Amino acid sequence: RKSTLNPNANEFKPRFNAQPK
Amino acid sequence: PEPLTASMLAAAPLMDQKQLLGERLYPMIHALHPNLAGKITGMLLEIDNSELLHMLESPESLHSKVDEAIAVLQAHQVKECS
Repeated sequence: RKSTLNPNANEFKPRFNAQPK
Repeated sequence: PEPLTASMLAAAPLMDQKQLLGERLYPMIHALHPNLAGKITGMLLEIDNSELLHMLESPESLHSKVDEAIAVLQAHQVKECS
């Protein structure tokens, strides 16, 4: 099935610096 | 932080819901693809919140979604270059 993901989605900016655990 | 629940999300305004989900997804995606984490998170946030909540609970569904996003990005970039 056609992927519903949009390659032009705007980049997500984490508000706080979401450090990986 | 405590796990994000559907009721917590429902209490937040729509725009904050995406930010909340994004901030939970971002570290998980960052662990997989540090340099594309922001882009991939942005792409996944267009999925409806119930599926996003599910992905927060089950890493394997998140992984498969992230792989799908990578594939879509690469196909998109190839198209742009050609």
